[in-house]
Amino acid sequence: SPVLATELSPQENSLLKSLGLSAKPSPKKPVPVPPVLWRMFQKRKALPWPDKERDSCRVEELNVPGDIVRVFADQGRFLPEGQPQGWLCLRKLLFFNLSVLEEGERLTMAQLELQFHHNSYQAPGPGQVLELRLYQASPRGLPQPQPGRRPLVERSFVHLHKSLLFNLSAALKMPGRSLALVLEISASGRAGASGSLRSLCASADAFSATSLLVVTLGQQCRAGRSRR
Amino acid sequence: SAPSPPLTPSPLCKPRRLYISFSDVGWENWIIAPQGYLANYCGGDCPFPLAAELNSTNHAVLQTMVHSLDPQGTPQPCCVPVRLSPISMLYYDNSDNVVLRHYQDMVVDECGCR
Repeated sequence: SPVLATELSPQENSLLKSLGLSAKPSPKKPVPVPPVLWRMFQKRKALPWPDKERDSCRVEELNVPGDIVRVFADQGRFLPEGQPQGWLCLRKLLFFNLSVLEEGERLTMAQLELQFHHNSYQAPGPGQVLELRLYQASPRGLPQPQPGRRPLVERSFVHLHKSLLFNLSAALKMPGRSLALVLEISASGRAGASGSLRSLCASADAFSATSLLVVTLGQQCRAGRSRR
Repeated sequence: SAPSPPLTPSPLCKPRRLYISFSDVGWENWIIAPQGYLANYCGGDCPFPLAAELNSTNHAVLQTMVHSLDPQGTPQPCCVPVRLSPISMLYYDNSDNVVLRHYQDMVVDECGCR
């Protein structure tokens, strides 16, 4: 039978397999390379031999074991604000498709990054804070706020910076095929300050992007460690 | 594609230059960096008597001795990589995520008779 041009030769298939890939990737919408990955790549390229060899199963920049660093883009959508308590500025589903993680990989770090267009959410008055909460949600169905449910992350800010990092390693110790989270940012303060709280929330559109950086130890490194 | 070989070719086992270009392999669409790298390969003879610089094992020394007595029945030792180093690659996976992965044993640094 004729061989389709898109089919891979056995040699190419075997090469891809030895690189840990099940198929030849063909990016449809190539995204820019996250700066953190560029920095790691350039730094490693410049390492002399003994260091390069020694560090091949370790991500020195993050101080964790690992030989695979992935940055997953958020595929979630903004959610209706529902029944806000206080001033709910933003409610968003964060959804990450983790299905590319292979069976034998061991997760060593997961770091969520929230990015804003600029250093927004500056609390205008004393006693006013912005509260950020992250809830773990079921990937199936629309996540609903549940009274009394403890958030995965809860932080208060007087000033939200352009980039916020959260360590989600504990939440992802047993990663499934996907990760779904609900992000809420709300403003709170003294009674009667609703005007300034509203203006505090008005910059919600400054929310720019979310990504999840995941470090894993692949089978190659795990086998090497076992041998040692 | 291979850059021009060194001017003093030696018949002995040693690393030879091999540049692997990912566009030649047809992988330029998904590998972001590097665009290629110097992978090298091992080539050359492992003659009797084996010199120390040929990174031989005791077994290889004995094999060359037996080969010198019985060239038809016993082959010479092979010239193979004995030290390889890793490289890092940045690429897009099947879900369009950007991945940085460290791959071991990608560059031949030293060859030996084994």
